[in-house]
Amino acid sequence: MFEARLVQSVILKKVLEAIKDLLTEATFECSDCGIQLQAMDNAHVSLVSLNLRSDGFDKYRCDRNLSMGMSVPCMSKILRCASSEDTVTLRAWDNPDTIVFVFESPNRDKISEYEMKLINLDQEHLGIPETLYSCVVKMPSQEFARICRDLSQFGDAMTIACSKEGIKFSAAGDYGTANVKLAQTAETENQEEAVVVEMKEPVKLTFSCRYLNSFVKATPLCAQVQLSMSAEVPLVCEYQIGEIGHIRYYLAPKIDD
Amino acid sequence: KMAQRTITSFFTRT
Repeated sequence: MFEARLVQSVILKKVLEAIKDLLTEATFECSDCGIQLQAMDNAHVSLVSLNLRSDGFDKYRCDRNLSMGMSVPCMSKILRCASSEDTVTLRAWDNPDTIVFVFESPNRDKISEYEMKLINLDQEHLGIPETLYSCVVKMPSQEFARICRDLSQFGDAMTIACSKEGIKFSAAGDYGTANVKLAQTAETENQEEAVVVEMKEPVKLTFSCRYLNSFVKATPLCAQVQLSMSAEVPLVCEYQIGEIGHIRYYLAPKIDD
Repeated sequence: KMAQRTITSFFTRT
């Protein structure tokens, strides 16, 4: 059988918020190591990779590997039924047709169970090549969300340029142009507020704002976001999920036609 | 004019 318990259901609630813009259905791969998901959006422009390690759960049991196809909107509806203080347990039997979500209130006086039908999905797994990125930027996730929101008012696409001076975001459209420059912060400052640029070579890439604005739905998961970039390869936008794992978004760049 | 690449043009199906 499969059973995974998280005292903080709010983590799973936030994970669903972070994927529901991009994915309508996804296969959750459950093994001894934990729960993994890899799925592309419908247009195959972005890829979501989620990893929740078994040791990050408060209780975890997986007797045999399971691939569970789930409707993301349905799962999101169910998780919205959990209070943030609730404990969540996911439960399925071997060869399951359904998965059960159990929510328990802190003093266990309310227990809710939701059973969701699983769906058969054609699994398409992509091999992500090991890449040494030219630029890796760590910055406050709220700042990144704000910049994506602000700049998307000016154009459909946003150019991210990274150099040793810092990181520059720009957008251009019918109304005019927008530019936001962030300088590296001094090492002594608060880590959550830090902007850190590790650069081997300067990089300038252009991405669709729509996807970036979907990625920043993960902002509540982590105070910092990591952006990894190299010329002419997908951007990696990564958020740590507490002590349990991470969510990575890969986004194909726009290129000159 | 810029064109949107797909993720499958970078990552191969396994």
